[in-house]
Amino acid sequence: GVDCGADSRMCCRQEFFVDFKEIGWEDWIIQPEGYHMNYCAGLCPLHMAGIPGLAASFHTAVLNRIKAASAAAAVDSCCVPTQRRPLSLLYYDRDSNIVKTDIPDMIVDSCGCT
Amino acid sequence: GAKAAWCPACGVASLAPGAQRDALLALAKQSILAKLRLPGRPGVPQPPSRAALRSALRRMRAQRSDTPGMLRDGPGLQEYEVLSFAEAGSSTSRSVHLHFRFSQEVAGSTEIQQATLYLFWASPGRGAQPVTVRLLRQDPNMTVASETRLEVQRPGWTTLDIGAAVRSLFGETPRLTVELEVPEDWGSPLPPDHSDSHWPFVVAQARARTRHRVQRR
Repeated sequence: GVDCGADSRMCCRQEFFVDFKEIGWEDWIIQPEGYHMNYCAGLCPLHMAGIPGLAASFHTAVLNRIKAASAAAAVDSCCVPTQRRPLSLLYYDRDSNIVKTDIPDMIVDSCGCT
Repeated sequence: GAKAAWCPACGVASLAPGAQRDALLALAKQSILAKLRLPGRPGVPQPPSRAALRSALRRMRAQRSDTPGMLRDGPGLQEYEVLSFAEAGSSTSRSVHLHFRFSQEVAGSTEIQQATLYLFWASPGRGAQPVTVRLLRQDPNMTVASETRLEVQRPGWTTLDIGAAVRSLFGETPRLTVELEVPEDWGSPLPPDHSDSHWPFVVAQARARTRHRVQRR
């Protein structure tokens, strides 16, 4: 997958870190110090459909040009997560018990076009 | 400016950077609380003493190495491990009530896979000493849900598997009351105060309930 740059327009992964201290949650969340709430953004014209991230080879680029010239190129596909991992949290619950849990699929590692 | 102020993928006016950041932070909070099944962030916690916490984590690690594979990974279901320190309740010269409070969110949406009670005996009398551990229901008569008799031979930690009793009790309420009864000449079965590193605690492993699928023809 591709990480978004300043001027990315095509499908890519936008990094976004939530610092628990910044939102005042550091008193009840023991670990970690923050949450990587990355998300997917950008265009997915049809000729990029089904390819995670940008074209990776000359052959793919040529194939893309052919697809782009086709009549159906007007339809877009969607920029979605292609790899995700759990968020492990250690926190105090309302009764000050210590709870450890792994929340599945909370962190986006890469994005691609459907 | 040169770059159109619109979202390239959805074609609507994009948020101003500050507003976008606030929206994303709000989304992060909402997403984490929803996954933890919490209506809002918990109040400021009363953390356990460092000594008690360090001692409990050490015991848990020792117990885990003694019984590997205690909790096999479930099929992608969210799993919880809860460490709960006792609150001292009513007591007599030879017995004491210990209260453990689990959150409704965890107890209500998970299945308890394993629960272990950790008790420390500072100075039992000579020879094998009979100790009775009862799990009581939360009804007005505090009826006994389960009773176990231990033979304490020497000072140290004792662990008791209370998984089955906790599963049956959690059906009513996520509260647990344990009654400890020791020989008359022992004195109080509890350490002198809550910050002691030998304070009793319970460790429970729980797994999110599988979503029931109803097949209809």
